[in-house]
Amino acid sequence: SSADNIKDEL
Amino acid sequence: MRHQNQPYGVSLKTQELYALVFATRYLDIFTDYISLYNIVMKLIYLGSSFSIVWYMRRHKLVRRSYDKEQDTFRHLFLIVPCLFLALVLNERFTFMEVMWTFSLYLEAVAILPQLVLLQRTRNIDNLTGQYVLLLGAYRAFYILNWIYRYLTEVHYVHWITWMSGLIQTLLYADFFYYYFHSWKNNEKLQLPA
Repeated sequence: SSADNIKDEL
Repeated sequence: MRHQNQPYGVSLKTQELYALVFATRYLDIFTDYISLYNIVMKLIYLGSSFSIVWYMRRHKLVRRSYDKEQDTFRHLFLIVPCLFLALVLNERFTFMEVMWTFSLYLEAVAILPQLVLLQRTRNIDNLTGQYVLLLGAYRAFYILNWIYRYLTEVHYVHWITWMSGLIQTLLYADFFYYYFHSWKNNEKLQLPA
């Protein structure tokens, strides 16, 4: 989901 | 563009789609703070994509030489299906999550107007060819990262990110093929119509 993904992938 | 006052066959449609991709993906800069790097890079992405669109639309010299009758790909043909798919296929039905998912699907297809324009404009400018090549290579490197993380981290699975990233890279595949051949035979890059 965006929450865990957005940390390492812009 | 700034230096030569000409658009170099860059598709305004694609640039506008990219601006929309980043605008819908980086809504979280208003809600939560992850790191300085994270917020700075997002602002750079937003700033650069919107400034390219602004420049191509507003700057009188670039706008005049930009061939709008060639760059005719209709955005909505890409935006509507991606929005629909994001509403149906997402990991959590919240506004932020759907917007983020929409931006992933849209990014996967945002290059299409540019590839169509390249097919139409016979002589592809080196700068634009390199630009598209690097856009594709950037995506391809992500795939290497995903493979590494899948192998080294337990439960690292992101189907939506992986599938849209894979489709995006595949769309570049034929461009990479023709780019490589033009480079190998030392010819001017031309895409078949």
